[in-house]
Amino acid sequence: AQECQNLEVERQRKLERIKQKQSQLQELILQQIAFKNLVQRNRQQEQQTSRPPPSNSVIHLPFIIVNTSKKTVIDCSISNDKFEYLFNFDNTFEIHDDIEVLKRMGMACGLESGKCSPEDLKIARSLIPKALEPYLTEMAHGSINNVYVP
Amino acid sequence: KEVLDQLQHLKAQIEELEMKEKDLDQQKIWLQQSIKNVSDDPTNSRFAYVTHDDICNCFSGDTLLAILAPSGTQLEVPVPELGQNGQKKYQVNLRSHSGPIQVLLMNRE
Amino acid sequence: GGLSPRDKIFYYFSSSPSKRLREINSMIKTGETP
Repeated sequence: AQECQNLEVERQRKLERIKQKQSQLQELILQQIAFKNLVQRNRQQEQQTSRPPPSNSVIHLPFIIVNTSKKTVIDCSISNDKFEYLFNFDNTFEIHDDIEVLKRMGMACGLESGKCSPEDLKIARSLIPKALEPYLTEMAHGSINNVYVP
Repeated sequence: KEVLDQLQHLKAQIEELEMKEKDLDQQKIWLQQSIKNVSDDPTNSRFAYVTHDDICNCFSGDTLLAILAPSGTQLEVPVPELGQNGQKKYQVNLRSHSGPIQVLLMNRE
Repeated sequence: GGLSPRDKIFYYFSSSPSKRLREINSMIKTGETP
């Protein structure tokens, strides 16, 4: 009976670890889809316009974004060599990475929120290895919260 | 007998979970490598950009700072503290050891 | 990276997970470290 209890504890621990790793895998799937979608979009747009966009109108990945209210006063100190920056804000701010921006742009086909149309799912399928497609189908209906065995 | 059966059942479940965990580890490594290959590919990295409009549309009305920094650059955010004027101070400190940091100020205007 | 005795959160470009930024945002909003 004691051994049973110990095994049950071990089982729960493994379940938690697996859920965490599954969540990490989902995030990686979203990253791959978002990145490839972005590249495809930009490639198509450049083909249509027959030229790249002006270099001062784009930001290359990777980057992070700090966003704050437009009323916020930002004080910035920069070292001469630009190796160090110090920002002081008089109001709250948020920080987001480029993948978050891509998700907000819709580059992850709505998979991050489980709202993925059949057309978007088809596009997403073409952007990841076949072995991971079962995860994609589950993610299209909402994040996988329990341990999922394809 | 019930306890013995439960024991067997748990052992079998744990074995299955171990295999599942191994599969997940393998898939993660595989996908991380795939992402690295895709993003390092010169034909893809040429198109790996977003426009200012793309970013502004995601954060409507806000003031935005886009930060491009070498890999390994440290971003440090201390817990907000009350300043001498009674207002909270919010800070971001960036430190690079391998190259200059670029910061772009953006807003809709 | 992580919390230092002076209650800071560190994020390292191209290395730290997105989760770290979410922790920072939560700390800024609530004033509490995770």
